[in-house]
Amino acid sequence: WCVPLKSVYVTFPGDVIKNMTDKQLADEYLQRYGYIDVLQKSGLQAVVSTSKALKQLQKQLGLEETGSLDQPTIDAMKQPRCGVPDIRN
Amino acid sequence: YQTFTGNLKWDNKDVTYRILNYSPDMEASLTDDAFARAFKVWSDVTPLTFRRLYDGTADIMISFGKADHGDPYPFDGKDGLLAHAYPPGEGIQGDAHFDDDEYWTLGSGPVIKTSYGNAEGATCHFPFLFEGQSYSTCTTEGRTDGLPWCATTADYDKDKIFGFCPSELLSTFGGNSNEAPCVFPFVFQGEKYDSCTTDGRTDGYRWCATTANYDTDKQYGFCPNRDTAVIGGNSEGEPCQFPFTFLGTQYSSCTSEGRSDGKLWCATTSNYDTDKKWGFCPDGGYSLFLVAAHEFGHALGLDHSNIKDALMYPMYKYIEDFSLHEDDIKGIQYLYGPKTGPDPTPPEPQFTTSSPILPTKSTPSEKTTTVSTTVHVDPSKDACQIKEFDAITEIQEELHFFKDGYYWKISNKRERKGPFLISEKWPALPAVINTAFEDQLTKKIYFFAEKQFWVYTGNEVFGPRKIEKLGLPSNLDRVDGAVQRKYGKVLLFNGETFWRLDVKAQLIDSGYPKFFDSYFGGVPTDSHDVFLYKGFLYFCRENFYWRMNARRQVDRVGYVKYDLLKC
Repeated sequence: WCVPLKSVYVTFPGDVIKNMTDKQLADEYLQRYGYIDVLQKSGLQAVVSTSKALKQLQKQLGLEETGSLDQPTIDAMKQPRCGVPDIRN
Repeated sequence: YQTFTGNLKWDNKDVTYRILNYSPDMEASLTDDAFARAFKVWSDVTPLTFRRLYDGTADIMISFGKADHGDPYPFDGKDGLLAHAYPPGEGIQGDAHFDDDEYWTLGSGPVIKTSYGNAEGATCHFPFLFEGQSYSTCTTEGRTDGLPWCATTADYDKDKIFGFCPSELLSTFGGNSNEAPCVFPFVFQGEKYDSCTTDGRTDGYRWCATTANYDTDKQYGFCPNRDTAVIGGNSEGEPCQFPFTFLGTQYSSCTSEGRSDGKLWCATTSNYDTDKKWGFCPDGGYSLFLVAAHEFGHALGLDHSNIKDALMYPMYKYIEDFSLHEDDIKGIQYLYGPKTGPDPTPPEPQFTTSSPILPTKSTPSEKTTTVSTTVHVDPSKDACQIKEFDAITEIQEELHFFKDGYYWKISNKRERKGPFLISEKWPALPAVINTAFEDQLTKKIYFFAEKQFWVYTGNEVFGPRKIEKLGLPSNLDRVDGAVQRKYGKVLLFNGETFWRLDVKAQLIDSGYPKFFDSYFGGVPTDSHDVFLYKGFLYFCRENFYWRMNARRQVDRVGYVKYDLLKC
């Protein structure tokens, strides 16, 4: 019966703001762990290589290799992990 | 499993490590123990040993840091990236770094080691009863000196066993004050401080003066985090202040109100609305033991695995009763071979072609008969990557190459076979042998490893016995080479000297040792291996060989791996 508390979201000072978009999160993750070469080409090549990189990541993490940024992949990217890249260029 | 390009690994088996600093999350002895157990994970399955250094440069330098911590790979705050390590090598290679914006525990909540009191250093028991009330954190209740304490059993009222929790009022760590407690207030840069501070530092660590005036005395120490300390936020390490006010409402415990990510937080003053001081509440934390065992895998030469249950899988997963996955064992033994040596391990059943038979109970020197089949191991172990073999010798007309528990052989048709496990064909042998030879009369095979030797006749073995038994000097630490001569004689080499063994008499002939260069001119006197192959003597150093013909002339110098190993 109680009206659900209308949650008010506040910005906490010093909070490591991680509200990147999923796309930003993915780009940073794929680069940090070696799935995308940092000197990333732009345009169509970028799209192709991101899809390829996502497939590689999904393979490494034992996920379904869809090549798209689906929810299981986003969730996996938010998991705590080791900082050593998975792929060494 | 994967190794790093070039199979980076430590050449020395006794690897050293040094802990450069500590996290305020865990008492130093708990951190020491977590690292020691993490190294033991790997020494249990390899010939590696790990020795701790307390100063100077160790192979593996271990440190905690936050964000940009001095290498090109900054950490990222709480969660996300937990730690990283570098593959074996010089300098930063081999080092392991842990992100101290994480909450380091043993994986299932705070591990609070007490001091003083009457609990003799036992860890807190949460929850515990005190004066009928239940406590799930340390408390200052019942005391006037403000020191946080806890019970180390479930019921203090009944057992009366307690100890003090880590607190800057009790002791500091690191710094230059031998763990002396903070003095409050203290003066720093002319200002008065009533609590620990990160002022004056860029690494975010909380510290305090251990005298009333830092400006004059320069005495300081780092403040241990209390178990109620917040993590991250803008008050890292400060304890929660209960109750606190947030958006006009009072809270007496951690809350996720105000956040969209559901993480529990608290204020570190009584009023968040006015002071805006806050941090995340301690959760289960990350197991320093598990993360360290993973990072030390990198520091030993293992890259990430794609086996989800393997320790070297990149994602963190808390496991209560941890044991190394077979993928990790295969990976580390690919680099360093299997464990050898004294640890009593239950004898493995030897398999005949039909069914397992338990090994006959025997003392090493007795004759033991084991029937074993040679099992191929991971074919990807590449002999051509090996720079220097432990031993090379011709057995049953095939040239055998021994290295770290494995061997390869070159048939007469010049094809390379292997790797095979030494322990499968000659189970009594250690992983690393120094030399071997097949006696041409009896076809017995002699193996030498440090100060011991074994004699195999088919599957029967005599040994190990001391090389002194053959009449070699007691201070001789190893035999590096063996060359069969006519009439049942064998030359045994070590450095610049050699002896002649009468195989039948099992004794060194008189008049020996002799010096190398008066008999074998033009070859290196520090050959790590000397053997006879198809009538020629081969002297090996690194990956080269010098071939000497029957007239003792050096008629060829070449590469072991191309000319002999056929890479």
